[in-house]
Amino acid sequence: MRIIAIANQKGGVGKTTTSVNLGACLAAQGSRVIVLDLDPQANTTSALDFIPGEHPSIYDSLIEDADVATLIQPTKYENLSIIPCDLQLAGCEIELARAEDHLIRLRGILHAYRAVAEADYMLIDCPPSLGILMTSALAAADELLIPLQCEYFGLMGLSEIVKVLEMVATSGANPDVEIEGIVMTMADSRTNLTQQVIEEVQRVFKSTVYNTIIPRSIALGESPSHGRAIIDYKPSSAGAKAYQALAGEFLERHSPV
Amino acid sequence: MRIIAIANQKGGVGKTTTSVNLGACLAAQGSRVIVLDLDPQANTTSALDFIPGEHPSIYDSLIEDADVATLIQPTKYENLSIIPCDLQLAGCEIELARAEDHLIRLRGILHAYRAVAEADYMLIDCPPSLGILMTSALAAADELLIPLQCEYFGLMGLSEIVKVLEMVATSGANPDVEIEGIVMTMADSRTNLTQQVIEEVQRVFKSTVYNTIIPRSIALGESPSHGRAIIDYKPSSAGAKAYQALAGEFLERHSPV
Ligand SMILES: Nc1ncnc2c1ncn2[C@@H]1O[C@H](COP(=O)(O)OP(=O)(O)OP(=O)(O)O)[C@@H](O)[C@H]1O
Ligand SMILES: Nc1ncnc2c1ncn2[C@@H]1O[C@H](COP(=O)(O)OP(=O)(O)OP(=O)(O)O)[C@@H](O)[C@H]1O
Ligand SMILES: [Mg+2]
Ligand SMILES: [Mg+2]
Repeated sequence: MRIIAIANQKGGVGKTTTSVNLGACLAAQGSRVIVLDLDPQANTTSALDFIPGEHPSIYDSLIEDADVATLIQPTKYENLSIIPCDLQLAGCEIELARAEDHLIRLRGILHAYRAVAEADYMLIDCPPSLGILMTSALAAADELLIPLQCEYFGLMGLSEIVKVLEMVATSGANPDVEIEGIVMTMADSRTNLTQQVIEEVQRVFKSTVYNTIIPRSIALGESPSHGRAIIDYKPSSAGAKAYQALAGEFLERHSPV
Repeated sequence: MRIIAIANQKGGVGKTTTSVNLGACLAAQGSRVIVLDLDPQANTTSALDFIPGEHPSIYDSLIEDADVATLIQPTKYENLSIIPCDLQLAGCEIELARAEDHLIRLRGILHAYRAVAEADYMLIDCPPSLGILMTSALAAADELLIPLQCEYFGLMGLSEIVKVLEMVATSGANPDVEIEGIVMTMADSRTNLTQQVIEEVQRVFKSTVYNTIIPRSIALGESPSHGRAIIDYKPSSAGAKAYQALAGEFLERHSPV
């Protein structure tokens, strides 16, 4: 099982939308996927039609030693399961901050589970922050997938997450972690800014940047309010086609371990 | 000087865009405004044409006892000044987490400065999180202004920030803090979702919701890349008109103290 952190400290760039829809498209194409909602906002949880707080979150493993396998819930989609989240996880940052092992505790839990896991991929939806939950995910993951909004602030933040990743790698917590890819999101073909940002990112990050670009699509904004992934809610929409193409490209870059 | 926290833990909803442009429009209408960038991403800092890291941030007051007055920098706009930010502030969450007074330290600093301040308003741009920096701002502020994106996840998160505010009030850190207003942002007249979210918020929060609705406007996305406020970058744009109207409505609700 490969563990992939979907992270970017910039808010509202499509982390949750990518976790849910890349997960659902990979599952539809036959991969077994677990989405771990690590954001106390629990948007991935509600986007997959769960009610935050009804099931235990990863908090139970991080703070109370529960077995990760018991936290995994099946979703309405075959091959796709979730570890839901709720607001209680927000309190865990302060609790973890006071523990010596805060950076590697999640890594220990997930790597122990990996030995018995029946999934090909685990996608971790991260909160918009530079805090302990996000760095824990970077310490636990094999790879980092960065959703990047085609906007100026998105570009500004890219160097920061790269720095944080380097810090986690050089700290010894996760020496082999690398950037799996950068996915451009909410591309608006009507503006020059979108094109300028895409060209700048491609110039600097070259083949790390996915060829698939996710367009701004009204259906993508609407699907979470129905608790459905985009390929179920509006399979013919531009958003659904883009995430299916992204899943195809993702599988080309990986062969499940 | 009234202290107003501009906060919402949901990412990408327009906190920075509102801090910068409400600030600039209030200043253009004659109010003296200080924008405090409390987000280590330092987006307000770069949107007002400062380079993050070139000037000391509020970190110097929170951790090293610097006088707040020495941190205030003039911007290119008359009546508008800034306390810039940089990535160093991210480290302060862990340092503050270990201090007993973490919730009220910012409040103490800003209330001491208020006695000598020559400004009418201080707007605090908060990071997208439920962490210590955001709760510090809620403990320090007289009022909370909530930018709310006209999307499903935006609506989901509203009850959480209201809960966090109540927690700060009942903790005794800031008993009188209240919600100043809710500003609907990135309204897209092409989608039903926008209208559904606006009506739901107006139904529950009634007159707390500003009449002014900020439309999705390409110019608003572009202006930060030029380091200019929208009323300077494209004064005739829908975004500029909306933030001027918001400033007018804001002044009607306040008389500077
Ligand atoms: N390609 C798209 N087109 C249109 N709307 C989108 C698209 N991707 C995401 N959205 C909408 O934009 C908003 C932000 O996306 P999302 O919540 O996935 O970002 P995020 O990075 O997870 O946010 P946060 O930082 O709060 O966790 C959501 O309301 C979502 O429905
Ligand atoms: N009304 C609008 N129309 C179009 N684009 C907008 C509008 N308001 C903000 N934006 C753009 O949307 C993105 C998100 O806005 P902004 O950065 O202000 O949100 P934020 O809440 O401060 O984000 P964060 O949670 O990361 O701090 C930015 O790229 C900004 O330029
Ligand atoms: Mg999210
Ligand atoms: Mg911001």
